[in-house]
Amino acid sequence: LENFSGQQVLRIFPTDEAQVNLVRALEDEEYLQLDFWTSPSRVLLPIDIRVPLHHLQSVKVYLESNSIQYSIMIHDVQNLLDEEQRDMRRNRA
Amino acid sequence: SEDGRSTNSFNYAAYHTFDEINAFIDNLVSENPNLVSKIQIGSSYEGRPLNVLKFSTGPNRPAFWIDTGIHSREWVTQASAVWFAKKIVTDFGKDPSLTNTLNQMDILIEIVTNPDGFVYTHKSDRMWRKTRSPNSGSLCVGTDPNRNWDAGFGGPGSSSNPCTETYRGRAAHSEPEVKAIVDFVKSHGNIKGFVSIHSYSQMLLFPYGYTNTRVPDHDELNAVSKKAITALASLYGTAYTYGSIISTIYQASGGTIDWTYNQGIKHSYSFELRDTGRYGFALPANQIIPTAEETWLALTILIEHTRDNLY
Repeated sequence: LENFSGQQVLRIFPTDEAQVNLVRALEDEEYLQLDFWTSPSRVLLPIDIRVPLHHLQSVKVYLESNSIQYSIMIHDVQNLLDEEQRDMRRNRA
Repeated sequence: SEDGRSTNSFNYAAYHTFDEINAFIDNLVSENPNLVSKIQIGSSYEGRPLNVLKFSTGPNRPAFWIDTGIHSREWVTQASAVWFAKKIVTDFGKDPSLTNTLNQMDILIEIVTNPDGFVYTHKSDRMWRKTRSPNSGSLCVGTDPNRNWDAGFGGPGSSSNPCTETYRGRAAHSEPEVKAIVDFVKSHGNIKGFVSIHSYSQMLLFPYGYTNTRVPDHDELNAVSKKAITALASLYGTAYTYGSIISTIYQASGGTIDWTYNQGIKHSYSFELRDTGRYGFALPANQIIPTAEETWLALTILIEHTRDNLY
């Protein structure tokens, strides 16, 4: 099973079209291995992105340097998935 | 394990594997032989059965279709459909509206619409979304089954790059999981309502996604959607938005319900279920039943409207 330890989901709040486009530009940076859980679409609709641990810092710097607001929706994806697996094992037991 | 247990002792507040869900399906059928049957409409790329539950009280009826899990990582959708299936057999004969519906219309539910992807989320990558078919000339696997339909196929809002999550596929209906539904809908010929359920974003959507052109039935679908999300919110206050795909969320080409609408299935909708703003695709299992309960209230509105407005 893929391990998502340290990976975070950032919830991004673009306040204008330019910011939506700046976030959309990240989609083309395949090397970042970003997983857009919700896609950039329109202003004020939050954009959720799962970010690998080793690119977290650079993505946050990119957002902050462009004054794009974001919050950390999930601090460690693997923690949630571990709980999910424990839950399923408990159910089977 | 769940396999041998009855559907009364099945744990609806937990996520389950593909095999456990198929065992549930077989148990539900064997426990309700006069109401429930299983139709295999095809096989996935890796050869897994594409099973549809049919709830029917008589032959040659119009039908209402519900599918879940076309994006495999959206686990709350498959889990909700398991709950819907049990709800139907439990309430039939007791709930006047549902009983009225099933006395004149069938309900069809495809719980695991993308089984290869679903098994892959359990065994390899919990965040997998697409099918698992290989793409010649690329190391990247899979097609987005919600971009593979012959409705605006290949347009903006889908990708030609196999390494992206919205890769449309080499051709419309190239994915066996999609083709199986296409063939079933065409051969059935009397499906009057079609709902494809995704997560997450808390939206109730109707066509189109591939074009800004309004569907001829826009006002009716809009009004019914508003009524449906109001019913949904009445249970736990979960706030939904609603509207056409392109105006509410984004442009998406090759989508399921654009194709079903263009096939003449007027009551075509798509749900994006809850995440309560905190968990996304990793919605904890303790939210399965509340999600299913509130969604069922909205589905009932859509089913009743279809039943009472056959065309």
